[in-house]
Amino acid sequence: MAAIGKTILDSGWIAARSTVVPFNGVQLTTTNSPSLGPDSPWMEAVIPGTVLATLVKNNVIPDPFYGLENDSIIDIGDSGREFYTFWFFTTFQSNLSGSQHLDLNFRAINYSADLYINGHYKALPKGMFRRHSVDVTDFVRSDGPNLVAVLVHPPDHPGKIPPENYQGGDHEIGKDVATQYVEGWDWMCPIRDRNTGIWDEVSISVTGPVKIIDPHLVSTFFDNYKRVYLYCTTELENRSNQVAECSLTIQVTTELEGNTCMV
Amino acid sequence: EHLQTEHVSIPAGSKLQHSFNELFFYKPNLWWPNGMGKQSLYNVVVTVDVKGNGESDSWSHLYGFRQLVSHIDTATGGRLFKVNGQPVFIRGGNWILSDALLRLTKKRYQTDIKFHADMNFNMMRCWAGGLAERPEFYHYCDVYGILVWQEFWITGDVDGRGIPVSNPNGPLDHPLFLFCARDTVKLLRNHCSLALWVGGNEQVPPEDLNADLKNDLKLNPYYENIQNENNKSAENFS
Repeated sequence: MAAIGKTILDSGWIAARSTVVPFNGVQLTTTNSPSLGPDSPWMEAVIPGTVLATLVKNNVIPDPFYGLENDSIIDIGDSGREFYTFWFFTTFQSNLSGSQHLDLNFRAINYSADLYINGHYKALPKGMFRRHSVDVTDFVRSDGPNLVAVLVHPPDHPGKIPPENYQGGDHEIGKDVATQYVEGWDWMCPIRDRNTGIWDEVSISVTGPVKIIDPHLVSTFFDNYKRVYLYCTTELENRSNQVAECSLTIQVTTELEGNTCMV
Repeated sequence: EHLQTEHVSIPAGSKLQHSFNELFFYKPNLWWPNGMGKQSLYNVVVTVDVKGNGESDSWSHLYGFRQLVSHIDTATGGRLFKVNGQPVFIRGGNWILSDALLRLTKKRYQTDIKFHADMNFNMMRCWAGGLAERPEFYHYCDVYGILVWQEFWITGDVDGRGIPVSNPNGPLDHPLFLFCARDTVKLLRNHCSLALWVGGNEQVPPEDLNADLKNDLKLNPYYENIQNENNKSAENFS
């Protein structure tokens, strides 16, 4: 039985340019799982981080923040989007009991992605500033590693960088819901991959039949801050096929000294 | 008094929203911006146990009690902030991100934000052309007393200006913009350092986006009513 809670998946990731990987997502997560090696196109990936971060880590490109090295890195406006379309791959173990659920969570991806887990497919829609939480309970297995492959696509409108006057490039990036400094600004060189990548935390979380979603805390103040009320509203999702009778508890503590808490 | 359990029955395969009865605090330690007092934080833990299954899920967050208001001063045109009733002289900096390869670690955020606090800053403005910053960023702003001015993703150079002229109506997909905005608010709203949401950089977003953002971000009337009711009965409070 797996412990309730979150496990961050920030190590063990590998990556490869999509154009040099001869397999699709189903194959990568079933019969042809990738590995590192002298003849392999796969390299250690930086998660969270961008495609450029992974390329810098593996010395495929120079560090763009030194000297004029950024100029030697091909811009997505010249290379095309497929040049910075990358596969990311990792594995994890799970040991769910009958009533437990497992979510695979991406706190942010730029810009969209195709997720494969043990041969099953889920689309991760467009938008740099959105969370993706996928219930993968029906896809995971406890008798071996679970294989995860994520094909990350760059922004739809990466734009082109004019030879002079970097200010916002050709402004195409503004058509997407993504960070806009990446086409360059008066204080910033263009970012060649436009920050494509799995750029924030990836995790798996185990829950029972009921999941807590996005609690909201609000406080109100009276009598010169002597009288204060804390309100908490939360969404709850019952993923089982029977009514869930729940005990819902809220506890507020403050650390007095060391590990001593006041309840 | 700060431990409360309530019973909830959730139909099969469905979602519901539950509001706890309010928790009362007498003179809690307040959270203050850098330079005005301590950054007191309380640990709020929510757990759900399901009959026959035991613990099903839990959630925790460090929460600071602070009342923050701001308004545009008609005399100067500047925005004035008050925290816990006290006016704050804002000393701040513009912020895009700490690493353009987005290798964003807790340690890096801690170092960057402590550095701003050590400079006696009390506010950071997250520019619209950069990131909606991450929870770790906000965590350390909570810890070090930095107020955050967070902008959504509208800049002057992607709204009909620039050479060549940019798309005049913001991002192409307005529902996607609003989806991302709403999800970002849900991600960050419990941080006491979060001081102000701003539609975009030096401008107002397209009319429909602006109207929806303003509507979604206004104070829930429920809390306004509570505030009014409690003010009426304040004299009877023992």
